[in-house]
Amino acid sequence: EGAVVTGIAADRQAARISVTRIPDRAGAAAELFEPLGREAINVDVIVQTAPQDGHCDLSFTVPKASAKQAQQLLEGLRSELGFAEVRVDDCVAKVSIVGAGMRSQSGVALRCFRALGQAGVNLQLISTSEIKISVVVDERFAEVAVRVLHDAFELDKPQGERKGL
Amino acid sequence: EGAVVTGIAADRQAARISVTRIPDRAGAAAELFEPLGREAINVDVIVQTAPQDGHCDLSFTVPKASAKQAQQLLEGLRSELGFAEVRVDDCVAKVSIVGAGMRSQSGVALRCFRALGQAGVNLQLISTSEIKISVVVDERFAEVAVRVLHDAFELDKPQGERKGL
Ligand SMILES: C[C@@H](O)[C@H](N)C(=O)O
Ligand SMILES: C[C@@H](O)[C@H](N)C(=O)O
Repeated sequence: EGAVVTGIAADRQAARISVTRIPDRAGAAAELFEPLGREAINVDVIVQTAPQDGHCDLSFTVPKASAKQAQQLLEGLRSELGFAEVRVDDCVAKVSIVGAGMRSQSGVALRCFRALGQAGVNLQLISTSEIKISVVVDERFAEVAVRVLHDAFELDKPQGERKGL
Repeated sequence: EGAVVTGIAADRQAARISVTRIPDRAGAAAELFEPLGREAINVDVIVQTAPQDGHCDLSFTVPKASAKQAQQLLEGLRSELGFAEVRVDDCVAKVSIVGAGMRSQSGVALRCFRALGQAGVNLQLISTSEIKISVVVDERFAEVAVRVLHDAFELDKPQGERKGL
């Protein structure tokens, strides 16, 4: 399988938006993103965890420059959709590990979480796929996060000499 | 930018695991995945939404065959980590849209949510990236989900003749 990590990137222009306690019914996610699609707001890394007692939380990132507009568009849906609140945090950075064959069982996700945990970096949002692991952290930790991940995956060494994944 | 959807796939061998109310402190995610990494459990699509009142929910998928073992490994951490519960649902299917350039603002995510919502398919978990949008649905809706997505993205037409994204 051979997972290969090719790079670490930090996007300090991201803001995190969370919508809490969305009623768990078919179509609710589409209604939520309609106005953002209409206004061509650049939405990235949408994550939703499993519903609980009939409600879901959903988080995603937008450019900091669109955060206010996105918040207003979503607030406008609150009574119609019945969710609890829209929370915006623009003091964050999106840190991504990019590679190939990174299905999480290869330990890439674990090595990433371990390195960030040991450096005291708290994870506000997590999203993994085969080619990318993205986490949102406090923007003050962006430098530290990139550096400890760079070390954890030995990116200063040539690919052939790195510890196996 | 030209987002291109190349295929729709359903994985009926997936189970969804959720760990609720994990204390929101650096390192907690690593401690959670340590035993799964040690036992080489195949973990895919890890999602965590933003912390609330000092706790986070985290969901991910594992092969149905590993669900029981994963649950037991995680239950063993409950008192040490202090999370609320481990929930397993093995009556689910993971449905993925695979493509390129699918940054969500291109409307791919919205078109996906709209098609599934109109077909009455409820989304239990959502994870998006540039090359893949994955949702977890009740396994009874796996066929319907694949069919309505296939239609929504006109995959029976040649790429050049499909509605723009
Ligand atoms: C819950 C978990 O993600 C925690 N916030 C961490 O950083 O590890
Ligand atoms: C909250 C939202 O994802 C809902 N479950 C839906 O299917 O649209």
